[in-house]
Amino acid sequence: MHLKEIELYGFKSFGERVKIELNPRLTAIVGPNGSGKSNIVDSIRWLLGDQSYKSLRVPSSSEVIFKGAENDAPFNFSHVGIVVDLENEGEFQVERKYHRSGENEYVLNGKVVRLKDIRSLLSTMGFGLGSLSILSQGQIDSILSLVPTDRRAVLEEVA
Amino acid sequence: MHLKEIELYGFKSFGERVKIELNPRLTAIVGPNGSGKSNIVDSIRWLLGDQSYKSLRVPSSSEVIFKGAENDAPFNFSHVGIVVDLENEGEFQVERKYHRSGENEYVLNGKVVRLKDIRSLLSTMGFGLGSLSILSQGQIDSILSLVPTDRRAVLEEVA
Amino acid sequence: KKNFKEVFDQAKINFEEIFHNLFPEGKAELSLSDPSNLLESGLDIRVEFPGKKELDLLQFSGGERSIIAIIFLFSILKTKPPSFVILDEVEAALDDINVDKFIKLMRQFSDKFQFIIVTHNKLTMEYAGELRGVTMKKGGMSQVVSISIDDWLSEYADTLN
Amino acid sequence: KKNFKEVFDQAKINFEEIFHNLFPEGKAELSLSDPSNLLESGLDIRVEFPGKKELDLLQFSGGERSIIAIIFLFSILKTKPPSFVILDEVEAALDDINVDKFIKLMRQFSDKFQFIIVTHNKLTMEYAGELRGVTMKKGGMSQVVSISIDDWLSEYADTLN
Ligand SMILES: Nc1ncnc2c1ncn2[C@@H]1O[C@H](COP(=O)(O)OP(=O)(O)OP(=O)(O)O)[C@@H](O)[C@H]1O
Ligand SMILES: Nc1ncnc2c1ncn2[C@@H]1O[C@H](COP(=O)(O)OP(=O)(O)OP(=O)(O)O)[C@@H](O)[C@H]1O
Ligand SMILES: [Mg+2]
Ligand SMILES: [Mg+2]
Repeated sequence: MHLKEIELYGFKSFGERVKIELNPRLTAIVGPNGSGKSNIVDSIRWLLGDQSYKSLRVPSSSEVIFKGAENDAPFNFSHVGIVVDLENEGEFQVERKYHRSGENEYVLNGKVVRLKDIRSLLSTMGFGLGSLSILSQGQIDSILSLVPTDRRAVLEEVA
Repeated sequence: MHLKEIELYGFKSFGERVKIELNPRLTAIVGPNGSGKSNIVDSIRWLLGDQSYKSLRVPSSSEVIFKGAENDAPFNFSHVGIVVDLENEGEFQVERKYHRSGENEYVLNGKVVRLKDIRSLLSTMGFGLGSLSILSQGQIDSILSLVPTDRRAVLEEVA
Repeated sequence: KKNFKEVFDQAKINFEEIFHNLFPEGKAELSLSDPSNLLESGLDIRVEFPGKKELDLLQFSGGERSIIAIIFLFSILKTKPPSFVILDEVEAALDDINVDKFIKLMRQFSDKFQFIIVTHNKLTMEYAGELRGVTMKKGGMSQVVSISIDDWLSEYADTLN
Repeated sequence: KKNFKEVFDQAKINFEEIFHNLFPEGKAELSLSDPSNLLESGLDIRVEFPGKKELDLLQFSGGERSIIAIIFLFSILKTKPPSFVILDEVEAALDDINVDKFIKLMRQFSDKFQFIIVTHNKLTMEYAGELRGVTMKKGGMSQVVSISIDDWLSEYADTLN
């Protein structure tokens, strides 16, 4: 089972529909400072329901929506989707759509579901949603905290 | 006025007497991970009287002393000195010697003085001892703190 | 859910094994600060790099802390492998010798989980082979292209001159 | 000691000037959060990179934050130049284009203060010219040699292969 594709439209700096195909083993994302690399990482956290403004690097929830650019008007919605490849058992698609009005929708293979449904489906398939599977920029130093009980919390994520 | 030379003996990983000559304009210190580059930066902070274990990266004050290595026994003292070049007015030397017994000595041109004397001499000469003139590894991100009043504190260092 | 002790015992074996594999002449140990109190005990990490004395975590260099953190991360992930792992510039503080060790680690785990990594490091790019280049050609709007490392490095070099 | 307002006014001019110099099509502003309360007011930093909208400091990328922090640092140092400045890997998060801007800044300040910098970046090393290589040939004991950049890069490449 692996992540086959990420699609972003209206999420942060992605004011154009962008599809990123991923290699089943290893994909390296490169680019100049401020081009949008970490925004891609944030998009997966956001899709899987991360609520923390700090880890999503936004001052408020509507700031995930494309603010516009030099010649482009701001959007009213933000849309992120992933396609998961199940090897012999086909594939499935998970999407999140958010509107500036505050309306929020999670979609599984075209059907609207709750976030809870998505998370329980993913964890039964061994998708592993522990916080250690996504390490944001600068986080590597904090997992080795100087405080022994903080280190324990890191292990408890998977226990 | 500029820093002409740093001498280390028994400070952290410097178990041999090492003299580092500095270029009056720019000197780049390079080397593999763990070779002792940031220890040189710490040695200047320590010489100028920085007391914070956190910024010196030591668990206690005696941990600045060379702990020994593969084939070398630990030391009992730690010694750091700098030579300051005053262009047409000659030069002067500042040293700090610390012994595992806890004895601490500041020396200016061969004469034992107090730390206060060194700091007031250096600041009358425009040596500038504000905390901004030494930026340790990883500190660049924290000077741009997200909290406006923390940013003020940065400015107050020089005000 | 596994219980804490089971996960800890497994992570301990992994941590010591992975460290030994990357630094054969060094020593590493993961232990419980208070084994008599499983419910609250913290974790102690002791590491000795080859030729060096044991140090408090505080005394290691920036790069040494990063490589220890990466090994700690992999040793925990190995106890319950997720299907994918996303790492954003985790090797930024490493010199080329330690980047090589990070790459060796990724190679050893490449059949366990899918890696998606963000990097500026040319050695890491070379190992990955397949790159996705993110740019903002039109001001403020991200675009992504599939690109080979040679094209990326030559395109990049152009922007510099 | 100068009073706070004097230093602030000077730092504001410096910050906006230095930013404009490095990013001619961008905008930057340093201001007091509460100008009516000089004793306690915080500092607001607003920055727009070329082609991009204004953002909250939180929304900038790792590299963008670093270059803003470096400009903020230099704009304060310029109000009361110390005789030397020591910087330990401040440009670690920057890509080559922004490292070039950091180098440009050091060049512009090279007659104001002496720089002592720790770096792994090859562009920074090339600008410095004069290197001090720190190594631990004998396990656990630091040694320092004066070395040219060519010798350093070739010696380094040897350790890799
Ligand atoms: N809501 C938004 N609308 C438009 N653009 C946004 C929005 N939020 C963030 N951005 C843009 O995203 C940029 C930051 O992108 P990101 O953090 O992904 O960069 P990066 O490629 O990781 O760079 P680095 O190499 O410096 O870490 C900001 O400069 C900003 O222009
Ligand atoms: N008291 C001490 N006695 C002996 N060695 C010490 C002592 N304190 C620290 N060290 C050594 O110094 C090393 C750390 O050095 P330092 O932080 O200067 O590395 P660095 O060159 O800055 O590396 P990096 O590129 O990773 O930042 C430790 O690994 C340790 O071996
Ligand atoms: Mg980033
Ligand atoms: Mg260092």
